[in-house]
Amino acid sequence: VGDKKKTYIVHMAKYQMPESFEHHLHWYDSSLRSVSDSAEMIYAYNNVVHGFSTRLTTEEAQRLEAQPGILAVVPEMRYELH
Amino acid sequence: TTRSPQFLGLDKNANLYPESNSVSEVIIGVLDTGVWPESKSFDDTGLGPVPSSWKGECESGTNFSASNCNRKLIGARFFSKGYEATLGPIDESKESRSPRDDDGHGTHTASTAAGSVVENASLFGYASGTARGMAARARVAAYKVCWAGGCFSSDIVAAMDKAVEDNVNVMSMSLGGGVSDYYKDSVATGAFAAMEKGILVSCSAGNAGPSPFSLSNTSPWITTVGAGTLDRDFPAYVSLGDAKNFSGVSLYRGKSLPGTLLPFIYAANASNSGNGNLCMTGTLIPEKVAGKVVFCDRGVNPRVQKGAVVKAAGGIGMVLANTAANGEELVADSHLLPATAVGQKSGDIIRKYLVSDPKPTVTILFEGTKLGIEPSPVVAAFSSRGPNSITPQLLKPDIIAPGVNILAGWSKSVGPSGLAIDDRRVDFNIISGTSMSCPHVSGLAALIKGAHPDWSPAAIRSALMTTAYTAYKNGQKIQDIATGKPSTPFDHGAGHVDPVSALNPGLVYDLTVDDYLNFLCALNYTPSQINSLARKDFTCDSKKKYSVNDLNYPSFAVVFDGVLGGGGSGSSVVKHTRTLTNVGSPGTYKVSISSETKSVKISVEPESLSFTGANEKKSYTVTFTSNGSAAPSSAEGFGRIEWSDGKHVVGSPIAFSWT
Repeated sequence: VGDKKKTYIVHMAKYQMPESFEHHLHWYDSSLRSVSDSAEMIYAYNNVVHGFSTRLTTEEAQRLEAQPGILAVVPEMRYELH
Repeated sequence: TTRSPQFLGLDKNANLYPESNSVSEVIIGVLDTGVWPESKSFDDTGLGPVPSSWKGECESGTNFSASNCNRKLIGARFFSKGYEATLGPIDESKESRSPRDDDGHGTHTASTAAGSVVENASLFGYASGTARGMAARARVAAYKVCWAGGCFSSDIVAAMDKAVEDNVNVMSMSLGGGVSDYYKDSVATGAFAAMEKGILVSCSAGNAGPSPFSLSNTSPWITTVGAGTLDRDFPAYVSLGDAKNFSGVSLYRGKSLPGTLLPFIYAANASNSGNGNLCMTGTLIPEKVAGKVVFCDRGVNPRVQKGAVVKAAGGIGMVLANTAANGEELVADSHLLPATAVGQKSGDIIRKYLVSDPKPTVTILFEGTKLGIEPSPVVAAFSSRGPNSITPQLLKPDIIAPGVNILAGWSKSVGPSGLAIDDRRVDFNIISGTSMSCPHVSGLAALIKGAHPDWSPAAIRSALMTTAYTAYKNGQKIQDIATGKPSTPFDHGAGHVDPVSALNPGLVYDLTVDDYLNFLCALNYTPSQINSLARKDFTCDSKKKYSVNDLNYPSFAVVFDGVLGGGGSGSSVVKHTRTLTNVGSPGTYKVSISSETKSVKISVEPESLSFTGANEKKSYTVTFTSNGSAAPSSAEGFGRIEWSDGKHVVGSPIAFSWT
């Protein structure tokens, strides 16, 4: 179960982006690469969230959440029409 | 929609709203199942150029191209990457990988909010009239985020992200998820950023009523909308062989039942299944059902599917009875066979007749559309109820609006029942839910935005809330159909929306981004949690005393700690501070207080507020004192605070709860 990938929304502290990165997307990608070689960004968000969505294992999500500059790694929720 | 413009007074007061110019500059983004662009509700006749503020696009895909947009439907996008990442590629033979609506829900909500005027609209002749959205000249942008397999938060956030970038003015979201803290809830997170940009986000409260604590979308920067009825009904009477008659409702149109009494059977007696009474797929025995009208109990599977199950088994009609879960609330459906829905009380009597009479018989008489039903509105049983389980000190829902038996535009991909076997195609459909009430408020908010372009989302919501009504013209309080008793602020929030009064509220309770950040500090959110929502480095001031009770909200939810029954030792005095902003003419407002709860003393300081100029702000403090020795047996109570200058009434509901 732990190896099964799930979608997460990763919230980044954009204001903490290291100066070594020229663009925030490079920083997002680098953060993601630090926990997974295979994970891909589903979306990069610019306005309502600073961050991205991706599919990770539980362990990868936990490791990502411990990285500097990561505010939250929130599991995807399913919504329903009312 | 038909009828709701009249029910809300928009027809008689059309000249009050600046329909022609400023409202056509307002853009409503609808996040839903997409849009059916060929619907007459999206005809752009008479509309001027697309607002210059618009940055959006009309995306192409399956059966959808940029040419499907026009001066009414100015944008359409779809967001499926999150859905496909979880469930695999979309089966394009079953749903369109494009903004096209294969479900109907998105077309219904978008046309309710801002559909153009369409004459001679109806569903099979039911609810006939001139259909229009609440803001008939506002522009629509459709963001498809819901698919056959559900609505995924990664897609919803992506759509909100784009809608902000596209410059929508109102976001209408008739969807919700489970209960979670605001920083974990994607809709709340996205709505926070939208609010920062001056976008009003209107969301449905949910259909989990009448259970308490059943609300979705409870954050204070969202306008949360519950559902009430219109003064319209679709009666279809049940006439039994013992000469008793019962009221029901139906949207069935087709071959009528013979005029004679017909054999009648209880589904539970025509099934070998333990839940045969529910008319679930494959549970009815055709030999027992053939040629008969079948009595089914509501619950578990969709109402229209029960009719389809009866029809497939050879039944010729259906009487669908509510159980205790739904009480007397009647929701009309466009069944595939002659069928009607009856309330719990009628259902109980009919069920007794079925088991006591050796040869029960029945017929159903369809009466079409009836207007002027009273009382109306009543709070729908399904409409989700407070208290707010995330922040009990914040009263939700904010308001109720029409959400029962609403006619609006529909997709030609699907029949009105939504069933795969339904090959009927309609321009308009009649459905119910807080999904339907939400876009009513979205459209009304657009009207107010058009009239007052400089008002913040909080000011617009305040105008809608403080002018809402809680009583009928005869003075009786708005009923809750779930109980048949007067509804409470936990059911209706500030009351039923009154858009004509909302245009000129006199005073508003405004809120800034900082107010909401202070609210988050009062909730003791961690810096990471706050910064996830705020997207900036914000730190709560450790020297400052934050209180949820000081959020400048247009309603009051007062929580007394530990004094229920008079035995507690906790705080029995709660203070709330509010600031009113003058958006009308100079005047002196005086406060009046009413309370159904004798055990709480309410005092307001000062009792009079004088405003000499526009946008002038004045604050007041309300002290609620719970008398422990006379504490109530119930854990809740209600009251109301009103400020009036003789011309305007600025009302706020109060809900007390004891923990």
